[in-house]
Amino acid sequence: RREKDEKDEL
Amino acid sequence: NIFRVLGDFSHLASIFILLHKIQQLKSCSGISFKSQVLYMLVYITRYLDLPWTSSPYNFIFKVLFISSELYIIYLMARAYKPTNDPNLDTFHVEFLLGFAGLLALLFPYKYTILEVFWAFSIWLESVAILPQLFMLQRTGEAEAMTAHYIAALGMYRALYIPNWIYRYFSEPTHKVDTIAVTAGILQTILYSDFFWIYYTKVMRGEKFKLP
Repeated sequence: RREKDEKDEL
Repeated sequence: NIFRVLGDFSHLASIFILLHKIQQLKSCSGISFKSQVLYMLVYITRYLDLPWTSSPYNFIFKVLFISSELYIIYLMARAYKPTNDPNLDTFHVEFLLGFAGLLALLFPYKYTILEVFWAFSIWLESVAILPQLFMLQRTGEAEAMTAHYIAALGMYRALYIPNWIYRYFSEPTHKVDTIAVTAGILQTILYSDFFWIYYTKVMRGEKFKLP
């Protein structure tokens, strides 16, 4: 599971 | 999705419109230096995760935003400093910093440096335009380029709203980012009166003047 924590929006 | 990409490019366009205006007119009159410094703070606290950003798209935009904002601040604080009128740029930014700082400490997703700074940056961005709008209020008018700059900047986060709606319905695993959505809606609301004047005046080719 990719760490969802990483912000995927600017 | 398309809304998000349009939003990011509108954001990029706003920065290049501003750069163009400052370099073309060799002046930063009508631009709030305080707002630009706040945006610098927004980018620095938002993109602390720059080194391990996985998507090239995000990486490029983060680098572009930070570097162009640094350059704008250099232009305003050094190159064209004489055209900077500090006694027109009088908004009390400490209120904005306090607002963002408080919300970041009260409601971060997690109490880690990254998350608290990220929440601070989101809330700060939602109010960072206020010194600029306040200055516009005081001068009562703005050059067309300045109006286009503010409009493009406002459109960027406004386009994120349909992006979030689209993601909500199209991505089953998408969890709603309540901080970003709440702040994004607040930010867009702050632009609403400006958008109205911009739409009625500038779209008719008139000069941007407050009624």
